Amino acid sequence: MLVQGVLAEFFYYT
Amino acid sequence: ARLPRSAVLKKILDSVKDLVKETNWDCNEEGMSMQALDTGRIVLVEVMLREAAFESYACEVPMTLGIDMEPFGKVLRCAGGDEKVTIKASRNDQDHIELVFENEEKERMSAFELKLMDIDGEHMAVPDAEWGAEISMPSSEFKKIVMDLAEIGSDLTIAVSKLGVTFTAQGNNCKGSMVLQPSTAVDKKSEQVAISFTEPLEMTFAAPYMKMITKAAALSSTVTLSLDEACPICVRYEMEDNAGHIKYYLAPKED
Repeated sequence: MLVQGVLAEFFYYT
Repeated sequence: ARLPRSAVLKKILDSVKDLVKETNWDCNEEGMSMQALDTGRIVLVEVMLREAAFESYACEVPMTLGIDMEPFGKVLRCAGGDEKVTIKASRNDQDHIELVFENEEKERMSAFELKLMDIDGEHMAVPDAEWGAEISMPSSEFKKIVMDLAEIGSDLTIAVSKLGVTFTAQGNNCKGSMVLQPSTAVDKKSEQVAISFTEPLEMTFAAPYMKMITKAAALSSTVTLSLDEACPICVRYEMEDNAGHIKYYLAPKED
């Protein structure tokens, strides 16, 4: 089962 | 800032409004840009409208315009696609912007005011990536593939190998895939399919989000998909004449 990733896992907040 | 045709703004609004309800536009001497995340934090959209996009452009001091897309859309619907648009923001009164639409043929002019919002701007840093695969293709073709496969299933898999690029969707009752190979016989660059990759890769994305991302096909005849294993896909539409771009980053689905 695939789950949706979120961008915060890859990018970071500035 | 004066745009020769309101259609550009209408298309940008159409390309982002399903994802973003309100956003800050940063204006400086280079042009107008925005970056926003959808509420689920699954898609990041970036728009750049360079000075070259405008008939005339002047920005004496950098400003941030907090725009609510819904009233902005209502105002833009009042403009004919080929009418000129002038956007005026005053540094003395940062409560609203003025939008003036001019129809030169009919000698008609209309003026609107749009209240600005104070939006807590989140900004995400996107690290420079060395992409494992890049595909450029006609944006209309990408849109058709995504729209068709999104009807089949909610997961859209993109696989790049020496066979070409394969788009696959699987639903409860059916499965479908479409393969594109690099085109050699097409003269026009905007109709070509170009694929480059270092290693074969395969990644899955949410088809409903990918559908929203194809709205920007109206802004550019070509699209570039940049992929890397276990990273968000970058879908980029470059506007003609160095006018700017719209980029989307969509997080993959994972085990």
